[in-house]
Parts: sequence; structure tokens; C-alpha cells
Amino acid sequence: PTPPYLKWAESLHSLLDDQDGIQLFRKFLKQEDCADMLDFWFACSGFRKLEAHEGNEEKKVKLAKAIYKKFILDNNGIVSRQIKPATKCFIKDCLMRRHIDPAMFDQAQAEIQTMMEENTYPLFLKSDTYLEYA
Amino acid sequence: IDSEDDLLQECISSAMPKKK
Repeated sequence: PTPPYLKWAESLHSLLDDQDGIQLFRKFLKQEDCADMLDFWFACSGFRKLEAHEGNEEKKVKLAKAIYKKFILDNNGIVSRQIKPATKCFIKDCLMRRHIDPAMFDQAQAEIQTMMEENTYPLFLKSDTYLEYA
Repeated sequence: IDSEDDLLQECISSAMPKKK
């Protein structure tokens, strides 16, 4: 069978589909001061998965605000700097109108994902962190 | 503030793959 660390090199998704892979990638991102990108990516996935049963509406609003506050509001944050102004406006607008949609962070997540795919993920595969592990 | 952080952590964990 293919060892997990070889699978991680196939695609970002195979890496993010494995707990050990996530842990190692996070360690690398932390050294590069951009672990927030990974947290944001998972927060967006978790938000989308929140089910719409009763009593959840308040939780959704609270969570959407928490995600916005932690990752997007501060323009100097690593996540905020990678997200397009129009995307940020869209999210802010959803929050202000309390129009909480499961897909409201999808575009922002896609932008961060592209950034990881084109930048941090290839760097990770070449990093000492990964090579030593492998 | 704590509960906001907890909520965020819970959300992040919920999206992670389960241990195989």
C-alpha cells in the first residue's frame, strides 16, 4: 500500500484528508506564520456543514460573526490579505443583513485554497518538515 | 470571548477528517 506521506504529495485534498498530514502541514504553516489559512479553510467547511435544525440559527449567526472577526476583519491578517475586497464586502453584507447562508464563505475559502495550492502546499512538499518526515 | 473561540474551535474540529 502507498504510504500516507506519498499520498499527501498527490494533491492538497489528499493532504487535508489525513489527520497526520494536517498536523504536519499545520506545523509547517506555523513556522511560516500562516497557520490561520488552514484554520480558516476548515472553519469554512465546518460552517457549511452546520445543519439547519431548530435552535441553530443563533449559533450560525454567532459563528459567522466569529469567523469574520477572527480572519477577515483585520486587514493585516494573513487570511484577510489573500481575500479579494469584493469577497470581503459580500461577507460583511451578508452579516449586516443577517442573511446567513451555508455558502456565504465559499468564495473566500476558494481564494484561500488557490493560495495554498499555488504557494504554501508546493513549498510544504519541498520543506525540511515534510522531507524529514518522509 | 471564550465562547466565541470555543465555537470556532468546535467548527474547525467538525470539518477535520476522523481518525482512520
